[in-house]
Amino acid sequence: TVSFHDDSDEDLLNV
Amino acid sequence: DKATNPSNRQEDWEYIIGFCDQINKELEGPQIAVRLLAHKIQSPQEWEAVQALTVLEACMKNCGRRFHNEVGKFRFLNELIKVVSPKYLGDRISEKVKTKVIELLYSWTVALPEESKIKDAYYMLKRQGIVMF
Repeated sequence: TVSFHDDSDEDLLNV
Repeated sequence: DKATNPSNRQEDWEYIIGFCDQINKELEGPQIAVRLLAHKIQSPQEWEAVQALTVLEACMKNCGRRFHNEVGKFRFLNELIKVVSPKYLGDRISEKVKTKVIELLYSWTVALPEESKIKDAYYMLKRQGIVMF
């Protein structure tokens, strides 16, 4: 689950 | 669902503002909201997607930095990229929706320069020839 302090992210997609 | 209902005859600002208010009230409002909005923006029904983009724009204006931070993550920006890219959903999405997505991305590069990932996403789309002008 995502929490308020979760700053995780994924990589930018390439098109 | 009410704010983006395809059977709405016009944009329903009571529900749109209600959605913004709910985001502002809840600790995890922005995280939950962007997941819901991404799903609606990718709808094959143009009117549902258009309303979702109106809701997104309203949230950007009314829900402050917590919401901006969430929109400014590649996790959400990638969902918008999928809408405009022919490699993902682009061929199945109307020009009206794709144009609006690109206009919103551009407007945020100007209005929110501190959200640097929005610029990364927008200029990537320009480099790849998906944003032409």
